[in-house]
Amino acid sequence: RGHRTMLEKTQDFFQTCDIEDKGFITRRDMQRLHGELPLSAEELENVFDTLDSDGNGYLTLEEFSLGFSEFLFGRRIS
Amino acid sequence: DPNMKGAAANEGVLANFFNSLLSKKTGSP
Repeated sequence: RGHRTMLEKTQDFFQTCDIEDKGFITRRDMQRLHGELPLSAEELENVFDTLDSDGNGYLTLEEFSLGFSEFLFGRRIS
Repeated sequence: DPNMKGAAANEGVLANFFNSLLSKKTGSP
C-alpha cells in the first residue's frame, strides 16, 4: 500500500513537470516550473542535471522516481 | 573533496525541489 502511494505521488509529480504528457521531461519543461516553484532558474537547471543520470537531456519516469526515492530515503548508497 | 561538496549541494537543491512539489500539491506552505 505504501509502495502504491509512493508510485502515485511520483507519477503525480512527474505529470506536474511533464505538462504536455510526453512521457519525459525536458530542460525546457523544468524551466517552466520557474515561477510555480520557489526555485531559481539555475536551481531548476541543477535539479534537471542531477536527475538526468545518463545525461541525454530527457528525464524519464524511471530517472525521476530514482531521484525521488533518494530524496525520501536519504543519500545514494555507496 | 570538491566532488563531494557538489553532490551535497545537489542533494540540497533536489530536496528543495521535491519539498516544493509536495507543498504545492498539499497546499501547505
